[in-house]
Amino acid sequence: YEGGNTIKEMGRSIHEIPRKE
Amino acid sequence: DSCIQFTRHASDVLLNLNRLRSRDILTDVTILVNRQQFRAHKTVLMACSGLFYSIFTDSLKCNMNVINLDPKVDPEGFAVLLDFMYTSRLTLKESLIVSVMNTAIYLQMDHVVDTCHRFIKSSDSS
Repeated sequence: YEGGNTIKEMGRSIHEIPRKE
Repeated sequence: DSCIQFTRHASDVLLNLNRLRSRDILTDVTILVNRQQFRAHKTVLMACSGLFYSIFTDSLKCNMNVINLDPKVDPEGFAVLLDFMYTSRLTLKESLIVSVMNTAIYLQMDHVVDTCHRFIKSSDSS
């Protein structure tokens, strides 16, 4: 990433696949 | 202009890949280690092990769905390394460290081999 500022996002980024159906 | 960097994305992706593995979703290879079977994703194996990278980039072997490892490989040592691939956590127990290290050498996982060496040296010195 060139230029600008980087904002750190601490939360989840993607859905969570369940352990078992 | 700015960039949003999700600090936990890598671990979220790895967690999801490990959930796919535990539910046998899109796993595409069975690794046989002394009659013990381990299901996994070729891409994750290739990303973590030089040996598996060589096997699955080989046009003659890339379609193999069952891979037999050398009979000298310890299934427990392999299990520790496979879990490491999918969790980034390397379980190092005194009773297993040598077999984990030897399996890491065989699988061409050099950084893990170095870590095992350091662990053995530090436990010897302590």
